[in-house]
Amino acid sequence: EKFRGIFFSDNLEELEEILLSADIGTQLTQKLIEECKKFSGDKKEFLKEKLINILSIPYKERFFSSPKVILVVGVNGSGKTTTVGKLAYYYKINHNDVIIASADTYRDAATEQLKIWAEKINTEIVLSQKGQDSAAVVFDAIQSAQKRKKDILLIDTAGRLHTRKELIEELKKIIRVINKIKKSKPEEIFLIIDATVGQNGIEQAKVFKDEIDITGIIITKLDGTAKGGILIPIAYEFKLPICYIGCGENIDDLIPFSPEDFVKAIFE
Amino acid sequence: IIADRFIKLQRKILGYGRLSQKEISDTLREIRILLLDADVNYKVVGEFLRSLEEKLKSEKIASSLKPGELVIVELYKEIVKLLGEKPTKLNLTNQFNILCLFGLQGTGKTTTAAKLAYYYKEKKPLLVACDPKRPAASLQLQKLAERVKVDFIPVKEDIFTTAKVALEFAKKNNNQLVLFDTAGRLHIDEELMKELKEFKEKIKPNYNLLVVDGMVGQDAVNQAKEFNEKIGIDGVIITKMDGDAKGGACLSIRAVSKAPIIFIGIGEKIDDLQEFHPDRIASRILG
Ligand SMILES: Nc1nc2c(ncn2[C@@H]2O[C@H](COP(=O)(O)OP(=O)(O)OP(=O)(O)O)[C@@H](O)[C@H]2O)c(=O)[nH]1
Ligand SMILES: Nc1nc2c(ncn2[C@@H]2O[C@H](COP(=O)(O)OP(=O)(O)OP(=O)(O)O)[C@@H](O)[C@H]2O)c(=O)[nH]1
Ligand SMILES: [Mg+2]
Ligand SMILES: [Mg+2]
Repeated sequence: EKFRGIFFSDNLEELEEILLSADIGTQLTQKLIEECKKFSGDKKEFLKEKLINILSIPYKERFFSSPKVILVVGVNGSGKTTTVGKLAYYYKINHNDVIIASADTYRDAATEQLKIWAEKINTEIVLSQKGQDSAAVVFDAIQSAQKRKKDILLIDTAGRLHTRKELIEELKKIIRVINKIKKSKPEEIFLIIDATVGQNGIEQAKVFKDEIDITGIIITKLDGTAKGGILIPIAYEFKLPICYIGCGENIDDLIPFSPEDFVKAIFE
Repeated sequence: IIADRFIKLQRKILGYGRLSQKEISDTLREIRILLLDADVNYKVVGEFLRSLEEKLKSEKIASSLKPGELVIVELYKEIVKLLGEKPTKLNLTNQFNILCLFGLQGTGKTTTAAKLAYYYKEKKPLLVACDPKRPAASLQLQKLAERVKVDFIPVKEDIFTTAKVALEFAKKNNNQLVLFDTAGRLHIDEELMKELKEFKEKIKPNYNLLVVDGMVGQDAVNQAKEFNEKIGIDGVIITKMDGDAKGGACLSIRAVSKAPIIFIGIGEKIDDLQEFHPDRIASRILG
């Protein structure tokens, strides 16, 4: 027999389950269910429209100075290095002269991993020299990219939990170096979010936004069963555009984000 | 905000005299939100509340003058119980032990393999790279093995050959513990799940260990269910618990797979592996 009295709405329990199971969270789910109750038409379509609206944050590509600098950040294992490889390929087939840099001077074989991606797509890569810290690699990379008149420089960074203050400070130092040599901010700072992440995703977005002013989000591993609905409270609260989605481990498994397709998948 | 909610819930419940049906429903609704916010799975929460409701309606609480206090205690105890009550140790023999680590992409398998080698250093462990796919995966484990100062077998083109070579080496070299690190795989990838099943059947590990990212949300049950049904999980390791994720996934995974959670990862260094304590995680989930 049905367990009543614990839901936000006993009549909309199925819709509530869809939202909560997609990691949309209790706060936003409760709010959406309340609005649903007041709507007399097709409640499912109403919800879909609401979610699409929340996610439809316009993304406008920026350009300040050559080379365009794109910094990729996020917590451990979220898919940054793979995404840098995919982005390099994506920009390359769109007629950009791309160079990548491995500013992960910490994790074992991080540089070798990115080097293999660079070879796969025949793209130049700036590697750290022995004893260099991440900021020094970034400095070299921008100098190199400027000298060789590259269009785009993609920078891979080490995974870091948003709770590690000193690692967030390291990112700030990297950004200061970029500002200094480029005479402008980096064009993009992409936060990479794993689609399987739970409510902690909101905290990640909050800290990375407050501390290093990320400009957009890329969500990875949407080829799994996780719906990635955490993007909805993130978009709702922080108004960050979602730029691309990662849907696999291959070089071409990166596509521009579509709110409609994303929301449709949540209700499947 | 979770801690806030639990404190509010506590104050509310502690203020109750004998619990009315309405107060029981209100309390369950608050607990539901708390658990969902902590990333406990939707269906697992439903089951949990059902059994908690029985306890709340029980004579002991109904006749108590301070039912609120008993509710708090009951909630905590139920979570500790669901998590396994006490830490579980791996039962490693003095002979030959094989551990196989598997799980989704990026959860921390390779790092955890090295941590286990360090933890069981006295067993003369052998780290075996069985990820032929991810760029520089074998090199990553090799560097970790050098740091832990344990023996290492690099990956060959196919993991079955790699495993055969590793086991022959281990027997000759008197390694009492062989740790297989495998490639990250989706539980819905039929081919890779079949590969893992074959691997398990050929190698017959003493422990098949699922490695899960501690920040995972509702999807945790899908991972646990599929890996348990298709492969069989002997134990679970939850990583990245050094962050501020509540770790409700622990509850979901244990509820669905019935497998004990053995360790948690609490950092990137080789000594950042800790025994899993149900009571500590219960407190963490409750904020
Ligand atoms: N299925 C799937 N796997 C992905 C995707 N993106 C990345 N991965 C996998 O996730 C794992 C981790 O990817 P990495 O690129 O190493 O992640 P990272 O954020 O650079 O990790 P750290 O540098 O250690 O913090 C690898 O096995 C990747 O192949 C995706 O979109 N789908
Ligand atoms: N903070 C923290 N980071 C961890 C922990 N365990 C692993 N990591 C980090 O998470 C990232 C991914 O770890 P890996 O060991 O490469 O993960 P994996 O499961 O082998 O990844 P794939 O082989 O690509 O599936 C790395 O940056 C690790 O240093 C942990 O307990 N805490
Ligand atoms: Mg990386
Ligand atoms: Mg690995």
